[in-house]
Amino acid sequence: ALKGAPCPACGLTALAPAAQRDILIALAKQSILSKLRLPDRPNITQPTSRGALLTALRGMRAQRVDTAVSPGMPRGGSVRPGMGVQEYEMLSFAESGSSTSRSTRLHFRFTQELSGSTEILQATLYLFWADPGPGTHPVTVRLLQPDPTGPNVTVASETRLEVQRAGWTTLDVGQAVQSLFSQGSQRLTVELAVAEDWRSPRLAGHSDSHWPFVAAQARARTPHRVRRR
Amino acid sequence: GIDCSGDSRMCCRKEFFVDFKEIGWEDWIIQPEGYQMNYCVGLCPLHVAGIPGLAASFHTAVLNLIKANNADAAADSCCVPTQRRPLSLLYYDRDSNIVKTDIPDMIVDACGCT
Repeated sequence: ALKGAPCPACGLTALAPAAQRDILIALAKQSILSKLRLPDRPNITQPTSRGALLTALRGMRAQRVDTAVSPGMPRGGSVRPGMGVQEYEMLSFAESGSSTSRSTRLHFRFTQELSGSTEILQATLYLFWADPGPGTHPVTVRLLQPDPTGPNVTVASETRLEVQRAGWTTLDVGQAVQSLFSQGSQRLTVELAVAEDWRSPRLAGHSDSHWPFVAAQARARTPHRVRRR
Repeated sequence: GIDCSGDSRMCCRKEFFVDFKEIGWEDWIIQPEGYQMNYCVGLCPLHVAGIPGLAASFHTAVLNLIKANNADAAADSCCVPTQRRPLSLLYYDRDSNIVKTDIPDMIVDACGCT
């Protein structure tokens, strides 16, 4: 309706354009936050370096191609959006944990919004080894998760790798992340332990675009949507 | 569907772009740069109930129902979205993880009368 004249459909007087704009922007914010199940916009304390982000996105895309090619990988069926299910792809970059001459701990946090009614379709840990030096170096990768009965951590799984050259190594951590979520916990700890005299596994530095990350695909059940016809 | 232009009063789609930089959200939403928050607005007098945006045969069916059941008794017809698509977002969550998701039915592509 023209400014000031009552709206022919609802009888209210038309809002001034500025007031209308403010209301629409408030609606847009509320709609996006509620659909992402965020109580408020997140405050970003440590944005990821652009290099690390691009490297990780490339890894994710490659992983998706692998999944498409090798049907054997666990992959949820394609679900039509709007059917009360929302799919997410997530990149969680490692936080440095405690380290000794023989081991390094990395922590990965998963968002509170996704835990609970979330099914992990796939989760892969990406580790980049910088200049391991000559020969083959055994590395034990332990996935630790908080012990629900106390302050300690339990070993969810242990894998032995043979590092021979610089480059990326991937590890399927889907099971460990799924069990974390079902316990309502959001933190996965990865411990890298080396044998013999090999100095602590040479992972790339935090600012480097080779910093370890977990790429996960998840499916969250959203409150059932009633579709009116 | 019809896009609103000038002072059109009939049911149409109004475009409205929310620029994430303008609202100070560009630090946590990596992509896209904004949200096309279109909405439906305008009148749906009975003779246009069920107009395009839905199957034309639906329009005829509605008109026949109105004729058969005394037009006055017919309920109002409303201007609603008839085609929508998802909004794809790449954003930082509260743990500074990077999440990509498609939020279904967030962008209105067409409007029509029920």
